[in-house]
Amino acid sequence: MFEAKLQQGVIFKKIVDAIKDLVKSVNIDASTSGLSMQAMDSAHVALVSLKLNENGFKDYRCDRPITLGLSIENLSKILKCAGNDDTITLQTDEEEPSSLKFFFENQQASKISEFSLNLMSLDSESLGIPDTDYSSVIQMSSAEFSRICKELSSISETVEIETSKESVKFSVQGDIGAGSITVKNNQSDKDVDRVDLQIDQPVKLTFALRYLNMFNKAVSLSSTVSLNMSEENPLMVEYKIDDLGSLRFYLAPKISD
Amino acid sequence: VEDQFNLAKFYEEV
Repeated sequence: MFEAKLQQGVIFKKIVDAIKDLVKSVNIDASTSGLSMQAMDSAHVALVSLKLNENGFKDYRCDRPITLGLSIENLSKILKCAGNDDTITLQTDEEEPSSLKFFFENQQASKISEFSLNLMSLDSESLGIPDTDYSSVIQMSSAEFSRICKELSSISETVEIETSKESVKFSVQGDIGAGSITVKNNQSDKDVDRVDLQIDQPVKLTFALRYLNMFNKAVSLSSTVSLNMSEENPLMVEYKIDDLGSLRFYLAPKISD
Repeated sequence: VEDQFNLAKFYEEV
């Protein structure tokens, strides 16, 4: 028996909206500790990793580990029927479920929707991602980072991110010209302005902006984002989801000449 | 995309 009830169903809607341009189908693994999901884009350049802890749910029960193979497109269609204020419950009582039940309830419990989504059997192509001690970590406003990526992608397809003790520099070079945006440490008490740099080792890495712009669809999940980098390593972009878990994106760097 | 690394270069399949 598996049942997970999320009080703020809108979070689940936002998660699916954030990943639907990147991955087509995913395996959600349910266990006693919660839900986890890892999936890559078709080119295996980017990876999304979701972890939702059981104690972040209003109700959570998972008698034995199960894997739920979902088409993101079909999941989106079902979730469109959920109101932003609804609770969302996932439920199946089969051991090898062929479908997953969804219940959407409004606040007054006066409207209850029930859907059943057919499940897919997907071969799991998961990667082992070691816990990495990143040498450069940048915490900043997710809206600000999203804006920087959007603005710079009109000049070039790739952005070079270079960190130093007191600042991070986003540089682009394109046919029309070049540009850079330098962001300094800023302990402002205004979320949108605060920038927190923890630079043990400076890094200089280049990434494809179209992936970063896809990751930034998660901006509605958290007002802050962290960029985690080490030389010769994929970038890890993390959106923490208040007392529920985190949505992480990994992006392999470009081969710099 | 020829000038783009792939994640398999950094992480093992499990």
